[in-house]
Amino acid sequence: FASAADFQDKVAVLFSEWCQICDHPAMGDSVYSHYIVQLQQNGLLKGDDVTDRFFFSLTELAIAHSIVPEQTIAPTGLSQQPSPQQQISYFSIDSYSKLVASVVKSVDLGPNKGSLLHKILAVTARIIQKDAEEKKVSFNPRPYFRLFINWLNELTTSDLHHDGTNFQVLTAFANAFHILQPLRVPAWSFAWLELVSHRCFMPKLLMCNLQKGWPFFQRLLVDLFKFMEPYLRNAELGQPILLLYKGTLRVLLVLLHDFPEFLCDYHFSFCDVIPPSCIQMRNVILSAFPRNMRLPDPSTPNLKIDLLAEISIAPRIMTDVDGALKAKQMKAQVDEYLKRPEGSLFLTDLKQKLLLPQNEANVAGTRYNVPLVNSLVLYVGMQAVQQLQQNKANASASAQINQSPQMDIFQIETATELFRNLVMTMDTEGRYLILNAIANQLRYPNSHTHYFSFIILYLFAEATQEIVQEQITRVLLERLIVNRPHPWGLLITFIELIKNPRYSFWTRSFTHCAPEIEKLFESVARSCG
Amino acid sequence: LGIDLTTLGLNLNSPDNLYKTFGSPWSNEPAKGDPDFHIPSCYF
Amino acid sequence: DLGAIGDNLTGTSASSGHDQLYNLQMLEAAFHKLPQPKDSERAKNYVPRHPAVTPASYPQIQAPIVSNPTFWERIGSDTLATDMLFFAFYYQQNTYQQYLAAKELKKQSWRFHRRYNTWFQRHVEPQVTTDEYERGSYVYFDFHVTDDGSGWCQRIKNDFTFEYNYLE
Repeated sequence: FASAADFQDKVAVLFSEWCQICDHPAMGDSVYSHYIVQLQQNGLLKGDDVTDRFFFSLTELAIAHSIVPEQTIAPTGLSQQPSPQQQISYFSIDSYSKLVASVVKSVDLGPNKGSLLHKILAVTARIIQKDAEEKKVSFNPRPYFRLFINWLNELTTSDLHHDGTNFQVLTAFANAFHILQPLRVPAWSFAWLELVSHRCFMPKLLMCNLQKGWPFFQRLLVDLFKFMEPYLRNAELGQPILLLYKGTLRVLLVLLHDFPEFLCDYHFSFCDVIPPSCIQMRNVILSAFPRNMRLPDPSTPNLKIDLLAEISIAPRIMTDVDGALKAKQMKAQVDEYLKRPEGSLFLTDLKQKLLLPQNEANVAGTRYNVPLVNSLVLYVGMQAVQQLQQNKANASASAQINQSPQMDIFQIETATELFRNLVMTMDTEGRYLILNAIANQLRYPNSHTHYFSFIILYLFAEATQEIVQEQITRVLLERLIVNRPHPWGLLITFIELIKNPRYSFWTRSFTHCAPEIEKLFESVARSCG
Repeated sequence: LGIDLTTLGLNLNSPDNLYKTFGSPWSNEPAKGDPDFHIPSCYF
Repeated sequence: DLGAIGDNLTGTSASSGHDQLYNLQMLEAAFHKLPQPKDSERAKNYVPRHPAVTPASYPQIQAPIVSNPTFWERIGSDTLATDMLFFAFYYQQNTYQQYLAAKELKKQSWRFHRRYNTWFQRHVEPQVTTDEYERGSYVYFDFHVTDDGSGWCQRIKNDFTFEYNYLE
């Protein structure tokens, strides 16, 4: 091609030819395949940079022809209605998406078949980012939304016989959506969430290839939570972020209902990016439990949690719990302290280690490194549970002592000492985050729920200052007074707290500090049975 | 106190999967149009 | 101020970085350009294989009811009704109607034989059943050519072996 302009003209001619073919649907597939052979003969489908430029130009043409020139709307009366949505003519986009689907299905670039699709998606992602950067508030997301919806309909099949190809296609889209995440293209956020949660994408990615698609979808959810996090920290939400928040709740409810194991396995990574104030949304995730599990009613009188079969089974956690600890070079120190606590100075400056540098604190909206706090709490707890189960196995192997199924305090005193030290030495905010990290493990019956339920009650019983007991109560209560769902482990812990005379809960002054507080406790106690 | 999640248009007690008719994060309505189906190639 | 809302309010004011404000402005703009339901709707691209010109008084598009699963579930199991299912299966290939007809045939105990591309139904309990096959008398739906013409009909095949690896 002589020049870029010449190239553009040639592409425009080719595109209008293709649109004419599409305009006569009765034409058989042979016309489509003949056209594609022509493109191959012109060297446009080799997968090189000419291919990139070819699809770049085609995409711009398809989008440009889809926007119906803006109708000029005279201001109606005083309140200028937001200008009605620009009309979109789908024909050029539907034709282009059909060309891409035909090319991807018929042109084989060799073993890594997905590469042509990857290329086209990469080009499309580049165009969307460029268009959004240039147009800013006048960027129109809908033509690109239509393009992707067409591709999802045409390129993903639920034919599980072709799981392998399907997986390549679905992960190609997942990578494209990750590139186009709301933090990168905020003006495409609503279209993005609708595509990511679309019935042609989300369920297929989660159901294909034995859960291999789960990490891809987990990454997309984290992308969404990271975008919303700064705005969700406050209680007041503007209309746009409120709509995005409600949309996220709908998607989480579909996941809770259809793919609860996915939420179970990735809860830890989601709690890192959901602000503590998002109690209900976090509850949706923490309420998930495996579909084959039957949860005993938490208000069953004399419910023996220890005797549940699942209570000694560790939950699957698909993200690396100690990642944040390693990033701060703290993992070795924690391990050292848990092995040899005598004379260790680890606890003396632990609080300092959990603080964020001032500049980061401003951006994060909190003085503490929340992911590090979460990582420390869960990691230490997991070590304690493993130690416990190891000791139990030894004990039953030697069969010397008939060990009660109860948590045997002395075997986990190091971990407990660490939690007690944190709760006693931290300031209000720090203590809140520690207690939150513990409460985030109160889920369905498993060994972590069991351990952390014990720990938070133990900390309540051993606290020497009433403010600690008040704050533990606050952390549990604020998760119970929001609308359902409520995690099973949270309910059984709160019921134990208010029922077991060992904690003499109702004698604490803060349960009577005001009439409405008293009423609140009674109503929550009643709703817990 | 959060939202009454049963008002978001999803039948959370449904015995069927919700994703098949999940229309959009912005609407309470189930999806329109042909639900997802696939035909074994031997049927052709 | 011991819980969620209090603590984090203090941090927020200092954290309105440019990018957060910018993102919120872009989100606001996107809020007025939400994807519309019609943006997702697939054009009903039912393209008749062999389009024929019919009088304008004839229905020119498919009646929506044929896309409604309940309609197909209500089709009885008498011969005429079953023939309707077979018609949709063999003459409306690669459409939602074919999918619904196949689903209904299976519900009525018909089984598709991938090698013969034919639906079989047990006429009586099979005499032999193993992990690999079953053998017995079956009704099957077949296109049949005889000296007095041809047509679809149901016939009986005795002593037929239905190998399960041909079962769709």
